[in-house]
Amino acid sequence: MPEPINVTVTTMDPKTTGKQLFDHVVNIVGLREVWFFGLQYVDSRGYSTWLQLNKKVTQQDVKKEKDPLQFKFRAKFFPEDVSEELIQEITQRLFFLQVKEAILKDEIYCPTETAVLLASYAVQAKYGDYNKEIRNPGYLANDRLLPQQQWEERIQNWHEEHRGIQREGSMMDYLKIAQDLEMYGVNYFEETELCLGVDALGLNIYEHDDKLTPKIGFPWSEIRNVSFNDKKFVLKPINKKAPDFGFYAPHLRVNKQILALCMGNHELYMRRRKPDTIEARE
Amino acid sequence: LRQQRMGTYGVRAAWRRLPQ
Repeated sequence: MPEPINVTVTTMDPKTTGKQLFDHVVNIVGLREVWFFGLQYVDSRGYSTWLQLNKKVTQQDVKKEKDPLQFKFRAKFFPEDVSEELIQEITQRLFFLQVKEAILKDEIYCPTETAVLLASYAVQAKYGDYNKEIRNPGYLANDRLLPQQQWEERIQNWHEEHRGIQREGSMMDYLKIAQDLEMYGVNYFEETELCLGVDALGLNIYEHDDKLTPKIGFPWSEIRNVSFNDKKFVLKPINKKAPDFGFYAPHLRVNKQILALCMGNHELYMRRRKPDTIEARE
Repeated sequence: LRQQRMGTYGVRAAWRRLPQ
């Protein structure tokens, strides 16, 4: 399993748009399921945000102290079901690496037992079948698998169970379990007065101390319109009797980001529900 | 400037704009 690598892309052309840069990157990677991905950067105020494809790169607020400009190529949108939607092996691997990293950094909460099982699939993806002839105790000591390293024996027990599963299969098995974690695939906005989560299925509102269980959920099918006016963000339900749901973001640009993520996620949501799927059209 | 400070997305209306 190759480790993730940092790539720096430089351009001479100040007119280059976000889309030209993005297309260049996906061509190099050989990726076709491009609709899940984006280029992430840190803006001049230190906030992580996504490169807009329809604007020039130089018009966007990329931190200028870094030369060359730095971007992370990452999944921006998540499928509703990995086994239905992630077809290309490169797409599967990029999701696997990104989700694994988020779990190891505790950005996605994962109960210990699940973490052990996931780690065993990561090990199967990396080493193949468990073989006690060549795998001496300590064989996982140098791998980042769990927040703490003392779980080798338990991971090994699961690892032995995965005999015969190929690397790609192991990564997909990993993702099939990870996608059921509450925080998987949710874009959280915590600077808002209530914590907001945007994901493939809609908008959720959380209390700041519990990002696992939404206080209220608004699936796309129940939302008529989302909009903002300066720092105020308003969600109008389909049901006209239900009250509008509004909140204030600390900055206008947070509202712009929330709206862009709503549009992108809902676009994919609609396409999935058309008989002619994205994959079929491609 | 005013336009940049506002944004809207019709979730339900978006279905009608989908290419058939």
